[in-house]
Amino acid sequence: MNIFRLFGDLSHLAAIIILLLKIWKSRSCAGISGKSQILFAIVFTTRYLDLLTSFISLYNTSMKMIYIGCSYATVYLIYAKFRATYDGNHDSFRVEFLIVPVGGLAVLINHDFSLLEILWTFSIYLESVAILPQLFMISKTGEAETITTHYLFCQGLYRALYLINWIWRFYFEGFFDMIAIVAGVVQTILYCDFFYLYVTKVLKGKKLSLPA
Amino acid sequence: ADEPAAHDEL
Repeated sequence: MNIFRLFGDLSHLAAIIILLLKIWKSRSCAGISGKSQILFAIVFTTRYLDLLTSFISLYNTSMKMIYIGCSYATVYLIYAKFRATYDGNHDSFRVEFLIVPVGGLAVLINHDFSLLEILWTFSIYLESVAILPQLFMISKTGEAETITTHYLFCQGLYRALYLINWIWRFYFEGFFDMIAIVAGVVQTILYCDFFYLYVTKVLKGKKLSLPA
Repeated sequence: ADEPAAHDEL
């Protein structure tokens, strides 16, 4: 464990908690892409099946349980409890265009052709594009609530910190996982446009609105 | 460097 990975995990945890609290406190999921949240729940489910097979550490196990629990709770709030506030018309990204290619790629390019490893690889590839429905929804509505932008910033920052963690681990431990690194670079690049808007607008107290 | 046997990252 190094400081970059620890802060990456804490940033990821913050993002998940911010979103869950935002929906719970405001009793509304307006502006939130339910499709992205379903993809994240799939990402955690397929990645953390090793909860059943191997124990790494208390930290590892507890964080995985928290991620899975919160992501399913978020999906439940969006599609069940606060369903009336779900903006389905703007959450129209075709996720099958993500899941099918990612599934195919996971079968073709992986470290080991075993079920758990292919599911882990699928989860890594899926996570890199899972935010697309949310970014697409913001481009369609032309704006995002400030709390949603903080959620997105933490979500994007987490994998950016993981990139630094991988540089650290390669240099100090000689460890690198090309699949996770390439997917992590793609994932972080997808946030660049948002990062620019976040820094130039939200951090200056303005609302995030896109030229519609 | 070889890939990890068990994935130790979240």
